[in-house]
Amino acid sequence: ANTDSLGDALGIAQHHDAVTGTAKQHTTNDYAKRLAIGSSEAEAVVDSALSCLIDSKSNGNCTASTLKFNQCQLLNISYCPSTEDDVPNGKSLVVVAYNSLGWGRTDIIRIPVNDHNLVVKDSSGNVVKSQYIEMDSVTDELRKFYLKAYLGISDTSPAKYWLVFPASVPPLGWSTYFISRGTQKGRRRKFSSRDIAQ
Amino acid sequence: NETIEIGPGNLKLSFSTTSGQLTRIFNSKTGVDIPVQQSYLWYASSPGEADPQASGAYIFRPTGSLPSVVSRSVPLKIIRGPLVDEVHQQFNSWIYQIIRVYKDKDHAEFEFTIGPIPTDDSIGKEVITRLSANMATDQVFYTDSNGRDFLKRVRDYRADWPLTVTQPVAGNYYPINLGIFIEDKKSELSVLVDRATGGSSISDGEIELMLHRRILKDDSRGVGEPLDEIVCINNNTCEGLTVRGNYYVSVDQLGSGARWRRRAGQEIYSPLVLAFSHEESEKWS
Repeated sequence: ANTDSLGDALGIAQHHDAVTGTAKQHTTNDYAKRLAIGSSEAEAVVDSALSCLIDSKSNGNCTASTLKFNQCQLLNISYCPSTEDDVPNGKSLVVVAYNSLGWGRTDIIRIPVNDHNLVVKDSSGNVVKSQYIEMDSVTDELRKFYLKAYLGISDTSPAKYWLVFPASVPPLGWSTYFISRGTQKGRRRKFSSRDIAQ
Repeated sequence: NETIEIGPGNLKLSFSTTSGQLTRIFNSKTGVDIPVQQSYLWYASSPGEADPQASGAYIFRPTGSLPSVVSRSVPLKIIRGPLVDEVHQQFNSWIYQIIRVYKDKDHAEFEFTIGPIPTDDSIGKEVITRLSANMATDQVFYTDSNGRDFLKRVRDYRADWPLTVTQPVAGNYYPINLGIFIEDKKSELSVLVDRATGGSSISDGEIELMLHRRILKDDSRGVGEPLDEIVCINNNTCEGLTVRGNYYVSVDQLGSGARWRRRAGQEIYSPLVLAFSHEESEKWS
């Protein structure tokens, strides 16, 4: 994998019709398709680089790394199989956040989940404060329509909640968070909500 | 009981319990307190009949100067939590908004979901969001210059030549790549965007952003097609495009907003990259 397709797609997208949105629809579709192909290939490069950087057992030999990462391109419509699916017994959902800026930052991470009994820990094992937000019906509808239209997926079980937690990431670096099922005793408060009639 | 306040940190947003709309933004750290309303409206696209120039991909030309208000009252759902408070607002069947105020952030995040824009009335629509603040801005506002410095814009005026205004709205629109802000003698109201939009300040104290367009006529400037993108399932169930994105709003003391605009602008365009895996945490190093 390399980033050549992304470079080509970004080059083509500098055309004045692409920048200003004055291309014919079939040309706009082509811009989008090339960017999507480039983005997918670049995603594989980043996943592989993260595996290489993070897996100390690889000793710098990236092909020896056994870590496999995925990204989620459709988080905006709450679609992320990696975070929605049940985590295998004995394992945790690992979230690696990479910061491409030259200063440290604390940002809020928001991922779709189905379990509301999860505990988030940082790389030192400290519990990180988190919050659940029930998925709204507009997002469910968008997800259903666009998964069918773009991926041909009939989505029957949308994610139930957003899991929200803060991630502190160093400059030009990454942080790792572990999400696993908590005990029933330590079950976390979900949310309070209030509807106001029109 | 007439207003409800959200925000677990310094920033507080107040909403009217009767209209459901934003009424005030207050930052307890800086003391800046601005009465501000926020709503969605749409301009009817000129079809190019009486006036031969239609609105299209190249040309923004509304029919008349006044946009239609989408909704004067909106149902609210409020979600409170230790990290973030959310306000969910359904303005109509095709405009939905979530406002998020985070405990440790001094700005508010507005997530808009707009579409599919209905065109069964044969009217093209150009949808805007408008923030109306109680600020005396004397026709002045500031927009970024293609992602670079914010430059002063004066409504109905160009420094380089004597301007005759024939389009009171479109003639004052500017491209927005990073953001737009206004100021009075005490405070600044800034908006940053996550995508290229158009925007302006059509009246003193107002900021508007054009977030989505669906147009039925071509403007005859070369593209040869109306801006009417649709999405289909199996080529038989088709609907207009829905857009979802964010813009970010901050209130600051006069002269203090530049710091937020500079830093937040770069963070918006450089989001954290997230990668996921399933592993045994005990064996993780």
